[in-house]
Amino acid sequence: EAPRESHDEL
Amino acid sequence: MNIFRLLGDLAHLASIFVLIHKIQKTRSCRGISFKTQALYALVFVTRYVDLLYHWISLYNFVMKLFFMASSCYILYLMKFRYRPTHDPSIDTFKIEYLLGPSFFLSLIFNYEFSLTEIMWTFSIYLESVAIFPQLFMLQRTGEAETITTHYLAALGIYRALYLPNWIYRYITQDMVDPIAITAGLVQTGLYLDFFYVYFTKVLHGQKFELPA
Repeated sequence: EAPRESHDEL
Repeated sequence: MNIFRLLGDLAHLASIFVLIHKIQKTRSCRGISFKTQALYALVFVTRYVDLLYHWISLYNFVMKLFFMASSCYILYLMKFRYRPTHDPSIDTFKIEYLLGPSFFLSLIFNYEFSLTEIMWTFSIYLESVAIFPQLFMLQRTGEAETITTHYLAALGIYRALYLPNWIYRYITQDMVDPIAITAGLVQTGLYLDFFYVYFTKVLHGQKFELPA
C-alpha cells in the first residue's frame, strides 16, 4: 500500500 | 500538520521571497543558477499535477499554486527581465546527470507504476539533487553575496525541517514514506558543507568565502 498520506506534503 | 512541517513550509516560502527580493534589489541575478531554478519549476509542475484531481486542503492548494507561479516568475525574471546579468558560462553543471537518473530511479522505485505516481516520484528524486548546479556555481566562484546565502540557508532549512516532521508523523500516525525520507536525507545532506560555512561565518557577519 502506497503511503499516500505523504502526498499531502509540499 | 505539525510544527516542523509548518516551519519547514514557511522557510520554503521565505527562501522564495528572499530570492525575488535579491534579484529586484540588486537588479541582477548574478550568482543564481538558472539551471537550478528551472529544475525547481519542473519539480513543482510534475509534483503538483494532483491539483487537477485531488483536493487536500486550502492551505495545500494555495501553497502549491504559489510555488508553481513563483518559480515560473523567477524563470521569467532571469530569462527576460534581468537576462544580461545572467552569465551562462559559469552555470555549467550538466543537468542531464540529474534528470536521467531521477527519471530511471522513478521508473524502478515507486509506489505504483502509474503516470501520476511516477511523476510524483520523479519530482521527489529531482528535488533532492536540483540544488547541484547552484552549489557547483558557488564552488566555482568561491564566494557569494550574503543575501544569496540567506536564500540557500532557508531552502536547506526547509528540507531539514521535514526530517523531524517525518519522525513526528511516524510516531503519531505510524506513517512512513521511504521514498520521501531517503530523498529528504540526501537533499539535506547536500547542504551540510554550506550550512557549516553559513552558520560559522555568514551569521557572524563575515562574507561567504570558500577556502582557496
